[in-house]
Amino acid sequence: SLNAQVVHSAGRRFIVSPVPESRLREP
Amino acid sequence: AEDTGVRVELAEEDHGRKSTIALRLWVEDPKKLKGKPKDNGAIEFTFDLEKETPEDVAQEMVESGFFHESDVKIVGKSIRDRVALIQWRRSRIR
Repeated sequence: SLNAQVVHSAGRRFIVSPVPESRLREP
Repeated sequence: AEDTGVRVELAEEDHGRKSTIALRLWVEDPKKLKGKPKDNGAIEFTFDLEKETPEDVAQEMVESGFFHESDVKIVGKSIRDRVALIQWRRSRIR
């Protein structure tokens, strides 16, 4: 599910959030 | 910056004071990637402009399952292009 968080073993946190629809279809 | 199909942008306003900056990366054109990206969510992360390299983050993203190993170069380059722009702007501000 989106807004998930993944913490890499080196400690960096990656937060996944939805991409605004408008940004997905940029030319 | 060259269109790699992977977009990287600032996830916060950059006042040029902190060495770490929040960035957001997402796939705009999956066809340009060799592997199939897991989902097309935007991945937010912090990047230390002084201590880290874009390739470090790209490799960690692959290891975290966001991208296929064969795309580590494209992801690294996309981050590198944005970081170069941030550093160029900061040098102009100083």
